[in-house]
Amino acid sequence: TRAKFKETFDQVNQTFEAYFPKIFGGGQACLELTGDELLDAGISVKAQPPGKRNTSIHVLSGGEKALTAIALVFSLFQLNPAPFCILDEVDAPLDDANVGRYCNLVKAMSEKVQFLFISHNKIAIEMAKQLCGVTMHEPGVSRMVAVDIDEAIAMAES
Amino acid sequence: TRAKFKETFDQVNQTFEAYFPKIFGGGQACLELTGDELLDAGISVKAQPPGKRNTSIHVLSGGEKALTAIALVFSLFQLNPAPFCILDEVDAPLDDANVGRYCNLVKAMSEKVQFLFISHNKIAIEMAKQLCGVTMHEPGVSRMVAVDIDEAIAMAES
Amino acid sequence: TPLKSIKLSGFKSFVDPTLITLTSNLTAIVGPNGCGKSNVVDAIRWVIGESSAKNLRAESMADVIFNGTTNRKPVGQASIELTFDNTDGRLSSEYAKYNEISVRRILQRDGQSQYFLNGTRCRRKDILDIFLGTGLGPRSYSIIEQGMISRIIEAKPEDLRVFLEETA
Amino acid sequence: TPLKSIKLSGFKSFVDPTLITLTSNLTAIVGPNGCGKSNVVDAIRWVIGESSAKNLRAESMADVIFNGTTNRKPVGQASIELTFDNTDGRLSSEYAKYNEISVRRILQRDGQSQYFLNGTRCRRKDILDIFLGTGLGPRSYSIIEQGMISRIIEAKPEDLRVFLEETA
Ligand SMILES: Nc1ncnc2c1ncn2[C@@H]1O[C@H](COP(=O)(O)OP(=O)(O)OP(=O)(O)O)[C@@H](O)[C@H]1O
Ligand SMILES: Nc1ncnc2c1ncn2[C@@H]1O[C@H](COP(=O)(O)OP(=O)(O)OP(=O)(O)O)[C@@H](O)[C@H]1O
Ligand SMILES: [Mg+2]
Ligand SMILES: [Mg+2]
Repeated sequence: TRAKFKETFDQVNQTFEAYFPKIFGGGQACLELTGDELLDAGISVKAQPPGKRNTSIHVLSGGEKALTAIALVFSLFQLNPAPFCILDEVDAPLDDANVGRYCNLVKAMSEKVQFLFISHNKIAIEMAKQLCGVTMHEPGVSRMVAVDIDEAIAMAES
Repeated sequence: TRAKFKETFDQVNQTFEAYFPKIFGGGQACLELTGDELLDAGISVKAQPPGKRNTSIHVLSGGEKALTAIALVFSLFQLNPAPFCILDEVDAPLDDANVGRYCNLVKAMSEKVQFLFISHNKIAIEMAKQLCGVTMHEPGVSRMVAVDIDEAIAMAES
Repeated sequence: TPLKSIKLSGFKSFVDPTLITLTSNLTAIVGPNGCGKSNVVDAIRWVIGESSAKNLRAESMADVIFNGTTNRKPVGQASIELTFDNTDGRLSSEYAKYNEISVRRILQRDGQSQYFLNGTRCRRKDILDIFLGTGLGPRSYSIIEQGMISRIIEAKPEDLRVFLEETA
Repeated sequence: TPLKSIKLSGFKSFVDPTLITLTSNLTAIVGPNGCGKSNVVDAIRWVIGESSAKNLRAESMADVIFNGTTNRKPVGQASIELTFDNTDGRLSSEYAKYNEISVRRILQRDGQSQYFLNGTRCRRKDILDIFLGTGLGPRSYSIIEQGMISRIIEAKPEDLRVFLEETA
C-alpha cells in the first residue's frame, strides 16, 4: 500500500542520510522518488562527497560509488536486519582510509547482524573475530584450513 | 580479407597460449573461432588454470578472469604495440602473488611499450619508475603533487 | 550467531565433505585467487533457493556439481546444508518452534533439485517461505556478490524500488 | 616515451591548468579515492576522439567541463592537450615529418568541440586518422578503464573479433 511504502522509504532515506556523512567523513546523500504516484514511482540515489557540487552518482569515482552503495545497503539493514550479511570483496575499490571507515561501520553493526566477508585487504582481515582459510593444496580441490591472523594475511598476500 | 584475419588470429592466439602459463604459473588457454566462415566468425576464449579441468571462462574466479584478460591484452600488444598502454586499477581483484606476476609482465613489456597505470596496491606502485600523485587538498579540485615512493604508498593507504 | 554452519559436498570445487562452523559475528574467509571463496557464497545462495544457473556463474544447473580436476573424476551429486540457530524464533512459519533449523538442497546430474527442512523432504517454496520478510533471499540486499556492490546504486529506479520493498 | 605530456584545464576536477610530464615507461598515478586519477584517463580518451558522453561517465558532453565545488564557480571551457614524441615516425599521415605532435581538444558550454593538430584547427577525423592502425583509439585495447578488465574476455564473440581486427 501507499502508506507502507512511503513509511519504509522515509525510514531508509533517513538512515541513509545519516550514514553517508559518517562513512565519507562529511558530505550528504539522499534517495529521491522519480514520480509523484507512490504506487509505481522508482527510486534514485543522490550523493555529494564532501566539498563537491555534483549530486549525480554517474560522476562518482569507483571508490566513491562502492562507499555510497555500502552506506545504502547498511541503511536497509538498519530497518530490517536480515539474519546475516555476506560481503564478497566489497572493499576492493577502496583506498586504505576508506577500508578503515568501512570496517568501523561493519564492526558497529556486528552487534546486531552476523557478517561473513571475503577480502584480500589486511585492514579488513584484521577486524575479523574468526578466520576461515581456503586452500587448493590439491589443485582444483577446495579445503578449509585453520589460520591465525599472520597466516591469513600471508594467504591474502600469496 | 580472410587470409589477413586468419594470420592475425593465429599470431595473437600463439602469443596468448604462451603468456597464459607464464602469468598463471602453469595451465593453458587459447582462442577459438565460433564459426567455419572466416569472414564473420566470432572469437571465444578458453582458459584452464593449473590443475583445473574447466575451460569455460564463466566458472573462473574474479582474480582468474582479470589475469586471463590481462594475458589477452598483452598478447594483442605483442602483435601491434600501440604507442602507450593505460591500465586503471586492473590489479584490484588480484591477490598479492598475482599482482607480482602481473608486475613482472608489465616490467618486461615496458621495454617496448610505455605504461601509465593507476593502482592502490603497494607492490604495483613499487614497480613504477615515475610517480605522479593526485590530491584534492582543496575539496573537489584535483592537483598534481610530486611524491616519492614512501609518500605514494602512504597516499594509496589514506 | 544466526547461521551456525555450512556443510558442502560435491558442490563446485568443494568435492570432499566440508564443514564450516561459524563461531562469531565477524567471520572472514581468506585465500588466494581461485581457491573457492566465492563458491561458498554461491553455495549459500543456491541452498536458499537460487534457481538461475547464470546467477551462479554456471551455464546449466548441473555445472554446480564438481566436474573433476586433472587428478579426480567428476562426481554425481552436489549437496549443501545450512544450520540456523532459531532460539529467537525469527525464522517464520510452522518451523518457528524449533531451536535449530537446517536447510538442505541436493542435486544429481540427471535431475531435479531436492530440498529438505530439518531432514524432511519439502518444496523450494517452503524454503523461500521460511525467509520471507526477513530480508534474506537468493538475491536480496543481504548477500553482495563479488564485483556487484556498485550495481546497487547504478540500478534502474524501478529495480531499486524492488530492493527497498523487500525491506518492508 | 611516445606520450610526453598531458595538459588539462577546466576538464572535470582539473579546473586549474595542470601539466603532467611523463618521463619514463613505467608511470604510476596514485592518490586517494575520488581525487581525480580516472579523470586523467577520461581526458586522454576524450582528446583522441571519444564522442560518447556515457563512456566518459557523463550525462552530456558538457559534463566534462568543470562544474564547480562548494568554493568555486563552474568554468566555461574544458581543454586537453597531449604531446607525442614522433621521432620514430610511427604516427601516420602527413604529420609524420614532425618530431613532435600535439593533439588538442577544446569544448565550450554552448557548443561543438574544436580539435587542433600542432596548433592548427582540424577535424575529429584527422585526429582519428593519425592513430589509425597504431592500436590506439578512444575504445581500443590500449586503454583499460576502471572495472572493465574482465569485460574483454566476457565480451560476445563478435565483439572480441572487432578487438582483434583493430590489431591487424
Ligand atoms: N563444478 C565445478 N567443479 C569443479 N571446480 C569448479 C566448479 N565450478 C567452479 N569451479 C572452480 O572454482 C574456481 C573459482 O572459485 P572461486 O570463484 O570461489 O574463487 P575465489 O576464491 O573467489 O577467487 P578470487 O579471489 O579470484 O575471487 C574456478 O577456478 C573453477 O574452476
Ligand atoms: N565536470 C566536473 N566538474 C567537477 N568535478 C567533477 C566533474 N566530473 C567529475 N568530477 C569529480 O571527479 C571525481 C571522480 O574522480 P575520479 O573518478 O578520477 O577519482 P579516482 O581518483 O579515480 O578515484 P577512485 O580511486 O575511487 O577510482 C568525482 O568525485 C566528481 O565529483
Ligand atoms: Mg571470489
Ligand atoms: Mg578511479
